[in-house]
Amino acid sequence: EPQTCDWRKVGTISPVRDQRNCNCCWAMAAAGNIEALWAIKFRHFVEVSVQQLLDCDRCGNGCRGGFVWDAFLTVLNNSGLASEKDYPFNGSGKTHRCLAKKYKKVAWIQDFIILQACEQSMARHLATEGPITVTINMTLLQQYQKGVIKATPTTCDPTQVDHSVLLVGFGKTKLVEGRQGKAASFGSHARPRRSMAYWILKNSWGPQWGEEGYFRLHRGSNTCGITKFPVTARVDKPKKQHQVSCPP
Amino acid sequence: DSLRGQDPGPQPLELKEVFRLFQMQYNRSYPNPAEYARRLDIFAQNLAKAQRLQEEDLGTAEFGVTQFSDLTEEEFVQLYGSQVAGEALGVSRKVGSEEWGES
Repeated sequence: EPQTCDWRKVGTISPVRDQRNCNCCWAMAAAGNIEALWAIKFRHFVEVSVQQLLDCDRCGNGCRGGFVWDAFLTVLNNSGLASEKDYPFNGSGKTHRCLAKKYKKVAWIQDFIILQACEQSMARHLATEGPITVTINMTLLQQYQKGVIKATPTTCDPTQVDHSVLLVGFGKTKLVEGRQGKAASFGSHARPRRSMAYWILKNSWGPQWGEEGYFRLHRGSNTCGITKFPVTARVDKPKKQHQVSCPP
Repeated sequence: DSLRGQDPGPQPLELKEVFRLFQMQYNRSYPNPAEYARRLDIFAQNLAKAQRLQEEDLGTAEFGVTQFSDLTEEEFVQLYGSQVAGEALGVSRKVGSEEWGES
């Protein structure tokens, strides 16, 4: 597992989307996951249709919320996704108005997996396979501007997760002690004394929010419940694994 | 701007000025004076909350005015969360999840 990882640096992460007044972070996180995996595995850069995920979702909730795994089931049921260009996002969920059959599919998945609820194995998967969707408690994000959020279970309950985003990298930032004895970023021109590990997450509130549409959470303390539902699609065929045989 | 290192909260007239800048930046308008007053009050509460989050945060995060600063917390989660109306993602994975492994 490398010290740092940032899939944005090789152009495999599609532009930050803006869900506007539609509760579709789950569909945008799933779409971002599929787009990134196609770019990494096949060098095929495509933006897929979030609107198809909303319209064709089996739960029929449209813009009123949903789950990332249901988005992946929709992709499997539809045998793939149309492009964003053909089937554009319009911010409203006309449920049961699925137009999937009308358009050519530009991306599809083999299956999807829920990873172990462990930040180390998530980091390993992120670095060796690609981005992962996660679902976190969003309460601190309303007032967030920039920097690494390091919360406690009291300030951000890790069991109450309600917002799906895409994990696209991780890293470490050098720290110096700030005036109040709290952590501060390296910019204070004083001798660095500690570092803080963080996750890089892609949000769906437009590029003007946070750090150009992204935000960072402390890595190693399950901040805001980031380990609760790490889910990712798989786009390449499973590699042939050596056969094992059960002892008689 | 972020609240890290600023004076504790603006004065009323200043608050209105900060709110006016917020409205300009995020293109906000309100249908009547009562709604304006209500949103101004929510804005002030969110500024105070941002200050508290700043003090509580153990990392390098900076909290302050965002495009959601005139929403209550309930409105914010309802509009931008992924919870299906009436359902919560409180599904527990604890039962036997360790045996699941990769897929």
